[in-house]
Amino acid sequence: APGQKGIMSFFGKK
Amino acid sequence: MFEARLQQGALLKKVVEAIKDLIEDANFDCNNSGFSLQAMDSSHVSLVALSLRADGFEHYRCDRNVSMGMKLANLSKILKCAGNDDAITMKSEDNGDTITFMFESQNQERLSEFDLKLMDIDSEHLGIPEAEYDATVKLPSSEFQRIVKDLASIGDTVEISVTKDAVKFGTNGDIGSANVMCRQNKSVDKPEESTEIDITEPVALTFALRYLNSFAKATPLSSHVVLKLSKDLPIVVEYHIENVGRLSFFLAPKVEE
Repeated sequence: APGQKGIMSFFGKK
Repeated sequence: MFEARLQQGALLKKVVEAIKDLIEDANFDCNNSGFSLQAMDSSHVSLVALSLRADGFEHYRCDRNVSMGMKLANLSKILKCAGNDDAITMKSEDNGDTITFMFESQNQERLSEFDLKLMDIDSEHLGIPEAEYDATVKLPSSEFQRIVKDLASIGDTVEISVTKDAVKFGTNGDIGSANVMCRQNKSVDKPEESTEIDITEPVALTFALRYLNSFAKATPLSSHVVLKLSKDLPIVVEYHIENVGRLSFFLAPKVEE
């Protein structure tokens, strides 16, 4: 969707 | 082995109903401190984190850490067979390939057992940083559910803006626009209707309503929902499960193209 960020751009992999 | 008994089995039913449309399958992680789950939705826009503390169960035993992969739709099918007043006990042997759900009616006259096959699921755990949020809003969960449902009939996204005295939800769509404002109200005689706002900085962020509507399926778990917002960060939508734990949803914001 336009402008929708992914959650992984905020929370990194452990 | 793992064994955990929840007198209020309905809690587990409500948790699974709240997340089964958002996530297809997930690993349930059990260790000494409790029963938890972390999973992203299939488009990797939102994250679900469930945490049920060991001391929230009437009986809890977990000899070694286990991760049990389940398809939520299948888990839901099984839990729908539990009565709302049933106690639910979950049991699994170490290295077992099934989990047993035992349902006990209140008068203990009916006892049923269902085994669910476990699956191997690749899952990545994300690190959720401890953050101080610019604004925290605690409002009745039914109110939040109504707002996101109503606004979704007008638009696809909602701008949530929080000031010292009020939280505003606004949307725009082809047919028009809509705004709902909830004022801070620390109602003493009806605590279940209170709206409380705690801010260090006014904040306004935009989110996809589709996801917020999905999160609102957790409404039966708690009288209130807590929204936590910070500039340019995912919103946290948190349902506290009294004396047992919490179900939290994280949703990445929409940004201007």
